[in-house]
Amino acid sequence: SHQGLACIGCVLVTSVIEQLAQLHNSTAKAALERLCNYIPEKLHFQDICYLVAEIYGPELVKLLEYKMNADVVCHSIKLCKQDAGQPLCHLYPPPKLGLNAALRKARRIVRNSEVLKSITVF
Amino acid sequence: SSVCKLPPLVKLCEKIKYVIKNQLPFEDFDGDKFSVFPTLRGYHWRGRDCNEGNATVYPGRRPHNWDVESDTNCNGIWGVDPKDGIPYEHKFCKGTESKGIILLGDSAGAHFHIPPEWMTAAQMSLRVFSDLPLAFTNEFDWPQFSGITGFLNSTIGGWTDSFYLYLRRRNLCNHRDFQNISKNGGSSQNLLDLMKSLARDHVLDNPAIVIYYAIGNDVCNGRPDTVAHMTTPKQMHSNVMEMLQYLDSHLPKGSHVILTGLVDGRFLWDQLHNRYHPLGQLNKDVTYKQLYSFLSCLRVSPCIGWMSSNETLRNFTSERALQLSNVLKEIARSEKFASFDIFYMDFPLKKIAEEWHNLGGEAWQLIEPVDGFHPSQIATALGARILWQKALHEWPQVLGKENPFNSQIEAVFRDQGGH
Repeated sequence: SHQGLACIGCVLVTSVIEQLAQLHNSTAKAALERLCNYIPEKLHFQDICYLVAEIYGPELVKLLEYKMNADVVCHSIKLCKQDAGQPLCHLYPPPKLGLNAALRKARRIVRNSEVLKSITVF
Repeated sequence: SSVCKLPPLVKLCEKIKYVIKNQLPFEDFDGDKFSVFPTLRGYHWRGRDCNEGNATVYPGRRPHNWDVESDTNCNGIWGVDPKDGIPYEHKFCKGTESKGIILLGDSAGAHFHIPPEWMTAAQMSLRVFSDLPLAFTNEFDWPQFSGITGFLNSTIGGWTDSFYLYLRRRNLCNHRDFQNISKNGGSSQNLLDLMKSLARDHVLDNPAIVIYYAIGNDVCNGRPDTVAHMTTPKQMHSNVMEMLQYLDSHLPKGSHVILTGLVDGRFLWDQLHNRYHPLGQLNKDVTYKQLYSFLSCLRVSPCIGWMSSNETLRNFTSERALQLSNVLKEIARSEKFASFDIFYMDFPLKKIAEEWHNLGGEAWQLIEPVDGFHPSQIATALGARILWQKALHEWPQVLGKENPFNSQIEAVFRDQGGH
């Protein structure tokens, strides 16, 4: 269930960043910063937000700027995983080119990400 | 769990784990299970302690020496009337059948709620997230606004109405005598463990009204083979009888137990499946049907049985819930206990929906918007009034008499030290 919760968390946060960018007509990077600024400092919540943004932010921003939806983003950065023999879980309707094709494209975009490679090893 | 390995969070996580494991207030210096700290199972969950340096002073106990010198039961009434030398506690509370309210419940009883503003980009601001630390340290529950033990004005929409507030209004001597012993995921199977955090001495304390309120988790789980993991009627009987036997040996004589039946969760799908989730409102692209399917796919659905597009499964889940409610009904009808009498009521979903409709509301507003599963603040408050009215008309002996000294208590002690 930890794996499922990480996936939900990623899809929620990515959706919010995407929508903040849409509403404020800003870049995904600015939207991510805006979100962390909203989070209270108490109990280190804001620190956690900045830490997560530091780790996942660059790839997340890159994918959002290629107009990938939250499901595709989260599968690409491996916070959502498809178990063998199980369906590919998604919240949003699949993109026009199809979920698998979008995912292949997204993986190509983040293929050289050192951060994601390090996370996978970790 | 990995977040808890971060150095700044290690100690905080350890504290939170302690609280979650034991379901007891973290900040409780005298160890009497009552606290002066609001969250981490503190006074949002049980009446606030009025002396953290003395374990014999806590809400719900019988007053020591009529509280001549200090308030030993934390109800805000103490001292001696200078006019006649009679202790106020004796004058205002003796013979008024003081009693407390104890909830044994699940996330609905603890009032699970995630503010929809947290995932609605159009409403986001600094102010919107100001409650995040409070919600986190209360396990995303809001017992302080709940239908059984709520006592603060709601800041999450709707209004607060609770069995405790009614009981307090009926007799101000009951001030602060409440315990919300609930847990997200609470069911007949795991409430037995949770009950060990009950704070009631069968000799020293006043009687209590215990409400058993596990309204869904016996049929709700997130497993793909959900039916196989539902509680059977036989298991339900055994779990609840074990729980009642525990209560019989811990509650003061003259207590009461009210068993609440399980909800018919088909209401969720019927009201929500084609509505937009807060995340989908901006672009009209996420409905609850999609959310339910996503949660099931990830195996983190709180209730595959009801949050499903499979009508046969939804009907089966309701059928099992009805069978389990019937077990509770039969126990209430046939079993006798030394310390308490026992009653049963169906979960009043239909009545809640009718009352809300009469007030001009719509049925979907009775469900938590973010999770699409729990009762909303409105449903919680309406449910409290319905439960109180039922008890008042059908079991008045449970509630005790109205205290004729209420206005005098108010005149002398005002808000009785608040909550």
